[in-house]
Amino acid sequence: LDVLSENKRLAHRNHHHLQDHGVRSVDVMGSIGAGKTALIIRLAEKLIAKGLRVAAIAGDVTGEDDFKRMRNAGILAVNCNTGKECHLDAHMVEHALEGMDLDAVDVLFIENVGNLVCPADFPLGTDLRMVVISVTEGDDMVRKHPDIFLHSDLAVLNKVDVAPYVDMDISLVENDYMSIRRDRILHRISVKNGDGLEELLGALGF
Amino acid sequence: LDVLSENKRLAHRNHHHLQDHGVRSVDVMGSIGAGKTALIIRLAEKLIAKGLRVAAIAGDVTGEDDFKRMRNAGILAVNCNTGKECHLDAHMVEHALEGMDLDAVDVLFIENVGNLVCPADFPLGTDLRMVVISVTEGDDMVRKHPDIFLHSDLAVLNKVDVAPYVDMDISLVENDYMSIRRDRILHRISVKNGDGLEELLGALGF
Ligand SMILES: Nc1nc2c(ncn2[C@@H]2O[C@H](COP(=O)(O)OP(=O)(O)OP(=O)(O)O)[C@@H](O)[C@H]2O)c(=O)[nH]1
Ligand SMILES: Nc1nc2c(ncn2[C@@H]2O[C@H](COP(=O)(O)OP(=O)(O)OP(=O)(O)O)[C@@H](O)[C@H]2O)c(=O)[nH]1
Ligand SMILES: [Mg+2]
Ligand SMILES: [Mg+2]
Ligand SMILES: [Zn+2]
Ligand SMILES: [Zn+2]
Repeated sequence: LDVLSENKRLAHRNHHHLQDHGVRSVDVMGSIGAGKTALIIRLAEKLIAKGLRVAAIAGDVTGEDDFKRMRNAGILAVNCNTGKECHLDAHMVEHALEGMDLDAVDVLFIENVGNLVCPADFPLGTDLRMVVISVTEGDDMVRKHPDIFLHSDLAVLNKVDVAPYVDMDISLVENDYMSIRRDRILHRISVKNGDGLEELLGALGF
Repeated sequence: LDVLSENKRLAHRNHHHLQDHGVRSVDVMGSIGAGKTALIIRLAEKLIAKGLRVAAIAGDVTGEDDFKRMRNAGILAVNCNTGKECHLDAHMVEHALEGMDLDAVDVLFIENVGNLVCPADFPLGTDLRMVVISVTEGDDMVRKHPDIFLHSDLAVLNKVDVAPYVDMDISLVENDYMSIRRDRILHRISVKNGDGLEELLGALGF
């Protein structure tokens, strides 16, 4: 059985499992260091303030850095180390979910491994898939990685607070994104100062 | 035959081929948008000014962005698109080398795909392997990706010019690096303003 169709089958099963428990889920992909963990924590804080119960799976090759940051922010977090893989897959997520009481969860964020290539081919079974890039990586990120932007529902450009200090033409990135996703906008945010976070929550359906 | 030992065999052959032509070669790995292309261009300019002939292989999943930037900087560049792989391998490099007259080359840079995971396992057959990260990705990059730092000869922390604008404790990253590579230093540089580039060239043996 080939790897990708087996992954799709397991993702489908994960999706049913999450929906049966009334959990709304988001796969947070993106480049290394784009701000995925920081964003999940900020969004979780806003959702918890609205009375929602938030959980997260911290996907990483190794270590517990992101898991600890999430747990310290009051999120029901589970750590998921891939060992050698540079992307999470539906099988790993299935096991990570076993460690959670989904009846006590309204929203689940899954932080994928920082990588703009492989995660595109491995859906996890979430309702939505979001890609996070940042202004500090250069204005060619969308052009160079069309696949992951095509296989996701939302795209976010983070760290706009430091745009004045890096050579970055935001409208170039925006045009690249709009040329492959005519129906979507690139959400410009700053996790650091809070810009754009409320609109992003709205676009996620909260 | 397993993939990794086949890759080692081909890397070994590439290495002999490059040495037979007197070419000194560097595999430039690192995170997405860390500044690999910008660094290669700056180092090449300095080497060309010293009378050396510089070539480069621009590894990317898709597109010609980096390849064109290198060619426009006067580097003998060859483009190498991996299609789906998030890392270059020795087989791809073997083919890319076929497009070069190595008797007209003194120094070869190979820009790997932006990824701190898989490239560690796929040596290409170069003399040296270098990992480039930047201050904008957070201070946990080394801790989270020990493998690639263990499987390389030099580590570079780029964009130190913007360190004042991001929450970044450089000494933390440095300590993480020194704890896994006791014999090495983390080269702090800024491609933008030229800091640290001469020392880095020295460390590369030029
Ligand atoms: N200036 C600025 N820095 C930010 C922002 N968001 C995150 N950062 C910083 O970016 C660095 C990386 O943030 P993380 O949340 O660890 O990023 P990540 O995408 O989870 O990183 P990995 O999981 O290692 O791939 C940290 O130093 C953050 O403080 C932002 O909006 N503005
Ligand atoms: N402030 C600052 N920006 C830098 C520096 N070096 C590179 N950049 C910027 O960082 C962004 C990415 O640079 P690239 O050279 O494309 O990085 P890369 O690692 O080759 O990127 P990929 O090949 O896409 O993974 C660009 O906007 C550069 O201008 C630096 O020293 N300081
Ligand atoms: Mg993270
Ligand atoms: Mg590049
Ligand atoms: Zn992968
Ligand atoms: Zn890979």
